Amino acid sequence: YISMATVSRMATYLQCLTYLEHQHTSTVSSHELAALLGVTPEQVRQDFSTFGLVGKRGSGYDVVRLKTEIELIFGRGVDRWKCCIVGAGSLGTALVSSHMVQKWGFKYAAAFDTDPRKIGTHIGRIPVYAVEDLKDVIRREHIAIGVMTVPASSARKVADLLCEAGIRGILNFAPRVIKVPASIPVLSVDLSQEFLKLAFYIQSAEQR
Amino acid sequence: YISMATVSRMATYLQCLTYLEHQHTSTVSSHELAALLGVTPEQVRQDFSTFGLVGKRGSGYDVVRLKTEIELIFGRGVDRWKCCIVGAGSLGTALVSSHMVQKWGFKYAAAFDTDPRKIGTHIGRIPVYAVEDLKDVIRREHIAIGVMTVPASSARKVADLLCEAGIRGILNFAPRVIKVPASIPVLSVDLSQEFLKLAFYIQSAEQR
Ligand SMILES: NC(=O)c1ccc[n+]([C@@H]2O[C@H](COP(=O)([O-])OP(=O)(O)OC[C@H]3O[C@@H](n4cnc5c(N)ncnc54)[C@H](O)[C@@H]3O)[C@@H](O)[C@H]2O)c1
Ligand SMILES: NC(=O)c1ccc[n+]([C@@H]2O[C@H](COP(=O)([O-])OP(=O)(O)OC[C@H]3O[C@@H](n4cnc5c(N)ncnc54)[C@H](O)[C@@H]3O)[C@@H](O)[C@H]2O)c1
Repeated sequence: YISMATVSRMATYLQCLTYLEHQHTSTVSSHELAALLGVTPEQVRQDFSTFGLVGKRGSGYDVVRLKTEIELIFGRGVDRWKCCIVGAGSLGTALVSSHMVQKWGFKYAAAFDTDPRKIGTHIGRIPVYAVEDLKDVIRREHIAIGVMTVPASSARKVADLLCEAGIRGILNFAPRVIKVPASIPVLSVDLSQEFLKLAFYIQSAEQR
Repeated sequence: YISMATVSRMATYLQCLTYLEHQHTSTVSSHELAALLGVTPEQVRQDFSTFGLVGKRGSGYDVVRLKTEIELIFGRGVDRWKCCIVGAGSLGTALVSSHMVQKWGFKYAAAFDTDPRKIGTHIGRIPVYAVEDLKDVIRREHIAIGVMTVPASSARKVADLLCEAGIRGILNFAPRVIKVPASIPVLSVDLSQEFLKLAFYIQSAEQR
């Protein structure tokens, strides 16, 4: 069993390694990674040994090799993870138009909405379908991840639809707890936590 | 020095305690909090002792008292943290219209944009000003936090404007590293990390 905190750290290591690769850095030590993340070097070594990743004693980890190994842990390179957005409103549109997910091999294939003015339109090159077509499109396109950007009042119904359609995982932005079969992972995102963290950093910076 | 990972956990404990209070739970043990977060009970006790929070031996922590103590760590109740959005596009609109930040005492006071079609309009009750007015409005309204939802190409310029206006912290959504004086905390958010984490959970669920 691997904890959510460990998975979060591995995703952040991957981001740091991508940045280091971009800067043409060839090796990195557990001390340097620890400083980038704000954890201890022991924590870095413990995380990597959980996944069987080892560096060379004394010279640290090879950046490109370590990045590729961590990417495989996240299923990168296996097949492109196709995603769909349910709720083509402000947040849904911003997520689809930002190309940030492409860098890890995720790709949007469809959007769904109930608003007749949006059905039949596109967000960039992504078609907006009616919610009635959700099951057919998810099956036809082999969509793995459903991103929910609908109002809280529709969240449970939409989650049920996604599960019936055979979705493999759900990213939920609606402020509502959803209940789905245990075999389908759900990750809920609450951006207000980022504001809390920033408030903490402001207070510590101003107390110094 | 308190690490980013510890601050993230404290924000998540606060969310869990808010949920428990809502369910009328009166006490909680470090084991129960550990299970909710996916960390060890030792980690919970270590985090709380970092901030001088102690429970009663044997009967755990009082939910309401612990929640209030952690809220104070995040500056809750001090004064409402006023925020502004720079870039009143899809993401900016979604952030302002979602009421999730109000629950921690944050409040949007203004939005700014360069698009003449948006200047003079409102997002809900929040006025959209021209970027030229940024310094005056931030000073007049005592705005503490600047949220950047502008294209990457404008991120550095906007960060400079916010710093000159006397902003106390920046939440950056644009995919660009920004350089600001060390005294002003910057927190960058990259939602693609949530997709990576979900992909990991899908793989582990499907391997069982
Ligand atoms: N987690 C966070 O931090 C965060 C941040 C911002 C917004 N949100 C939440 O994200 C959601 C979307 O926010 P928004 O600003 O984009 O809202 P929005 O009103 O702009 O968009 C919602 C869209 O969902 C569509 N819709 C409604 N019911 C539907 C259904 N049953 N099936 C398919 N589509 C449906 C609407 O037609 C609309 O296009 C809200 O729940 C909001 O609270 C969360
Ligand atoms: N971090 C993430 O996970 C994530 C997710 C989605 C979008 N984004 C990023 O957020 C940003 C906004 O995305 P969006 O979909 O809302 O884009 P958008 O084009 O809908 O909105 C951008 C807004 O910024 C305004 N603008 C441009 N230059 C400006 C300046 N100098 N000062 C003030 N306003 C200015 C535009 O007029 C527009 O209204 C982009 O950089 C995008 O890559 C990040």
